[in-house]
Amino acid sequence: MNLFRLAGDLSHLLAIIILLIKIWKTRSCAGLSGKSQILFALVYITRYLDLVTTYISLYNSFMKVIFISTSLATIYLMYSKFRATYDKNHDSFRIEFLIIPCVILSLVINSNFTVLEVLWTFSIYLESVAILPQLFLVSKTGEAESITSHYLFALGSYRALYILNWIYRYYAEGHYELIAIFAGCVQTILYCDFFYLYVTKVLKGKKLQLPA
Amino acid sequence: KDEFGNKDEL
Repeated sequence: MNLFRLAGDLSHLLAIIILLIKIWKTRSCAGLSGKSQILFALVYITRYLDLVTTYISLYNSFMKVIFISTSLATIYLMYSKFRATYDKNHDSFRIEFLIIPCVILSLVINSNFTVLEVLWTFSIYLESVAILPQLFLVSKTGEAESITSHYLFALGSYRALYILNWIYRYYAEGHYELIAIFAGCVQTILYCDFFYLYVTKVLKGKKLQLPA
Repeated sequence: KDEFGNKDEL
């Protein structure tokens, strides 16, 4: 565990907390993509199956349980409790266009052809693109509430911080995981346009609005 | 991954 890694994990946790607080306080999930949330739940469930097979540390198990349970809670809030506020018509990204290529890619490019390893690889690939329905929703409506922007910024920062962690671990421990590094870079690149808008607009107190 | 192929990252 190094500082980049810890900061990345905390940023990830913060993103989830911001999201839940936003939904709970405003009693609304307007502007949020339920499809991205379904993809994230799928990511955590397929990645953290080793929770029942391998014990790594209390921290590791605790975070895995938190990520799985909060993503399921978010889905419950969006599709059940606050269903009436869910922006269904704008959330029209076809997630099978992401899931199917990730399934194929994980079957072809993986480091071990075992059930757990292929599912882990699938989750890494899927996570890198899971935010696309949310970004698509923002681009469709042309704007995002500040709180949604903070959520996206924290969520995007997490993988960017992981890249620093991977660089550090490569030099400090000789540890590297090519699949995770490659997908993590793709994931971070997808946020770049958003990061730019966040810094130039949201941090200056303006609403995130896309140029027409 | 450690020597048993376990992943310590999240």
